[in-house]
Amino acid sequence: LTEEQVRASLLQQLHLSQVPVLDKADVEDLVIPAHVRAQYVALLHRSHGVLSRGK
Amino acid sequence: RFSQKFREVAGRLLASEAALRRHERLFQRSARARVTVEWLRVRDDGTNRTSLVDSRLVSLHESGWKAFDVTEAVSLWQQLSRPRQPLVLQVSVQREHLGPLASDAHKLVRFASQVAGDAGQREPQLELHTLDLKAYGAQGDCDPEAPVAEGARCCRQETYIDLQGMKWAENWVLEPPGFLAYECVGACQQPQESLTFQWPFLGPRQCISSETASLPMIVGIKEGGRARPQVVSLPNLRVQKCSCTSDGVPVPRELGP
Repeated sequence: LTEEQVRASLLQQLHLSQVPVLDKADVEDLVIPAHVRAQYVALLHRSHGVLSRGK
Repeated sequence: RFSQKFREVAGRLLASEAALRRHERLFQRSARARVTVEWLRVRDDGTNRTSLVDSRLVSLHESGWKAFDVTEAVSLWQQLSRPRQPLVLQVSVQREHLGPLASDAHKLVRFASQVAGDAGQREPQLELHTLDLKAYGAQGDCDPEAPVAEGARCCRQETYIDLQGMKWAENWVLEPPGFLAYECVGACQQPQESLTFQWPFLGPRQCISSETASLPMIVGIKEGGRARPQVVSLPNLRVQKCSCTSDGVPVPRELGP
């Protein structure tokens, strides 16, 4: 798995053609709300539980 | 026929007869028939259940071996709890196209007999070759303490992807800071030459990722000049299992609970 593959997969999932420009000030005070963190944790649990089957 | 365990399997040869040439002028050269292999099982309530295993179009103007891949059915059948029903595979021949104008060419397909010149029972043949995955399979996770030696057996090796170390991810990927991705390394034991035949689907066995899992991330999305967090899931990013298999051959799947 290469850095480029991770980047490309993320851009594809977000339907973006290039990496968005965010600077430190944008995210410095950004708080992740509980419902977003809960969604993330739920996907994380599912990712460790459910297997997708490659060919 | 070659396995000690399945001695009761008798084999026949699957082929369409060259004698069809006598009917050549009846059907245009591209006439084909669909040959389908289904797995027949009887449910507890006595009703039949069929599962499609393999199906392909066969030209009426050819004769010889036509190989169908029944690996998945055999593998799943082997995992059924005992006492289990015999493995019954039904081979049927249908028209290529449906509808009133479809030709009856498919009725000309014949299964050849195993013994040349034998006008006896003409049935398809199932040749079953098994490999002991304890010897020919992967070995699970590599030993994290020891580097993978040359020629070591296929295993899953830890590899850490440090997202914080990636310039493009700065200020964009908020979670996770990094993750264990794993990769499949090592070699697979190859069957003896005599077993590999020249059938199209038995190439060299390779160490591949046979089961993967997605990876969720939290990224910053800028809207209206303000950034907000969003969850996104990246499919097939983490290797869950490595297996030894030949290209195009399905990896035996464990039956679910």
